[in-house]
Amino acid sequence: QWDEPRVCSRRYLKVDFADIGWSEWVLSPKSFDAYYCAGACEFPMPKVVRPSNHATIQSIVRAVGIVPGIPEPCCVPDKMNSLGVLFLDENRNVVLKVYPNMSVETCACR
Amino acid sequence: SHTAPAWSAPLAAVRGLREDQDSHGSAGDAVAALGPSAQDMVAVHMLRLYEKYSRQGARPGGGNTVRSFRARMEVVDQKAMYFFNLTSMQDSEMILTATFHFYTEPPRWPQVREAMCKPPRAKNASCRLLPPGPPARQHLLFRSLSQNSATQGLLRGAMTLVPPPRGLWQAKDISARARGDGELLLSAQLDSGEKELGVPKPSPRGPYILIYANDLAIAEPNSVAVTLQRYDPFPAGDPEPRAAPNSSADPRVRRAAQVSGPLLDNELPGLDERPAHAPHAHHYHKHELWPSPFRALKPRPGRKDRRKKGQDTFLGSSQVLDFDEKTMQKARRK
Repeated sequence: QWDEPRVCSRRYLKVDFADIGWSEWVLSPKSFDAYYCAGACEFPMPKVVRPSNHATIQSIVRAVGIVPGIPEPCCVPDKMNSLGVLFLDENRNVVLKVYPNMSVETCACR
Repeated sequence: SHTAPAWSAPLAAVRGLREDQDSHGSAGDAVAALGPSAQDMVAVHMLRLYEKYSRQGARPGGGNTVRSFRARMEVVDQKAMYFFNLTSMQDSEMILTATFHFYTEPPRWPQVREAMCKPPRAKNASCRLLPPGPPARQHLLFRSLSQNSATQGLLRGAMTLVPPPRGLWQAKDISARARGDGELLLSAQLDSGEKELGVPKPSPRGPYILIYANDLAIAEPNSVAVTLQRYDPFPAGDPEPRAAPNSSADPRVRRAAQVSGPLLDNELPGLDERPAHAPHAHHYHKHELWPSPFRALKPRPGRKDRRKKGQDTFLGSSQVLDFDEKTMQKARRK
C-alpha cells in the first residue's frame, strides 16, 4: 500500500464472502475483486481524477480560503460493474441475482 | 417447450462444471457448497445460468433475477403430487418468464399383444403379432393451494404431454399463468392415468419451476444487503453462541456507553448559579464574565391557575438556553 499514488485512484481489494459472514448462503462466487477509491483531490486536480465541475470549483474555493472549513472534494467510485451472485434463499432454493455497482472500474473526485 | 438432455445430464453437467473450473473456480465452489443437492437438476440448471452470466455477461432471461423452486413431493392416492412454495418471490420482482421443468420416464410400451395362434401349438402355426398400442399420454395438472377457499384446489392449468421416445427432461412455459394468477402456492401432478407401479419416491429428477424476473428494487442503494445481509448466523436461542467455523476469538472488547446516572431531563448538569443580572440586559463586555445565558424555566401553570395572569413563580431548579438580542443579532449576521 505504501507505494500507492497520493492522488485519487483505484486501489485493489479482494472481498471474500467468508470474511463478511455470508459464505453460508452465497454459493458463487466465493470471493470477487471489489477494489476501492482513495487518495487526494487537492488543488490543482490533474485530469486523471476526472473532477466534476462542482469539485473543481469547490477545490478552488478551498484553496483560496474564501470560506473557511470547506473540505477538499472526495475520491469516490465513478464507473462500477455488476456482479452475478448465486445464493440460497430462506427456503434453500437456489437464486441468481445480478447486483449493480458491486466493483469499482474507475475513481474520480466529486 | 424444449427438451433438456436426458436425466444423466445432472451428473455430467456437475462433472463438467467441476472440470471447467473457470479463472476464479466459482462453479466448482458452488458445486461444493451445494453438497449432495448439487446432483439435482435444478441446481445444475442454475449453475449453468450463473456460468453463462459470469462468462458472457448474458442477462438471464433478459432480467436481473432467476429464482428456482424445488418441488416437495407427497404421495396422494398412490400418485406423486408435487407442491411448490413460491412465497420467497419479492414484490419488486416483475415476472418475465416462468418455466416448469420435469423429467418423463421412458414410456413403458404396452406388451406386444400376441394374436391367438391357430391351431394352438401347431409347429408352423402362423402367429401374427399385433402392433403395440400407443403409449399412455400424460397430463400435467396445476392446482391452486392458496388459503382462499374460493380458489383452493382450483385447476390452474392442464397440459397433455406426448410421451417422448425415451426418458428425458422437458420444459413447459407457464409464464402467462405465473404472471396472471399471482398464486404463490401450487401443486402439480403428472398423471398418465395408469396405476403407478409401487410408491413414487423423491428423486433428483423431481420437477422444478424457474422464474426469470426483473427486480425493480435492485438498483436501490444497498440492495445487496436486503437479500444477502441475513440474520445472525447464531440462532437467538443458542445458550452459547458457537464460534463461527473459522473465526478466531474476537479480540475486540464490547463496551457499553457508560451512562452517568439516570437521565431525568435535558438540563445541563452543574449549572445551578442564578444569572448574574437580569437576563434581558442588552449589553455585555468581553471582560465581564459571560452572563449565564440561562433563565429559570417558568413552570407551565396548571389549567386552573392559568387564569390568574402574571403570577410568576420562579423555580430556580431548571435552566433553559436563552440569548439576549445582541447575541441573536450577531448570530444572525454570522
